[in-house]
Amino acid sequence: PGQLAMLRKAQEFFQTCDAEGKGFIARRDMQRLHQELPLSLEDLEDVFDALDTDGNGFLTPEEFTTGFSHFFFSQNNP
Amino acid sequence: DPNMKAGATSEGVLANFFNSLLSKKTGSP
Repeated sequence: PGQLAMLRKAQEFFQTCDAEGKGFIARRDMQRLHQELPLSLEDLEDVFDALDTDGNGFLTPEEFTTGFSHFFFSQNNP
Repeated sequence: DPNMKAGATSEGVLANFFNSLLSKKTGSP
């Protein structure tokens, strides 16, 4: 059940980042969130680099979900 | 170990990022 909730949230957040619906998140998509989230451009760069595990400059839904699952389960399993 | 430090930092920055997304979602009607 937790897995399903996590996947739903991950998908929702992915769409928030990929506002154009390209199917991936580019670095500039992440920088655009600067206007919506209380994070600095530097923080958003760090987030992008942390999620982009293969370092190709694009975040796939899989990479995003993997990163989010670590956060989600660390929050829900103290 | 610099790698461990980088790992901990990125974990914190990711937590910050996802928490911001969560509050953005819950904050809007």
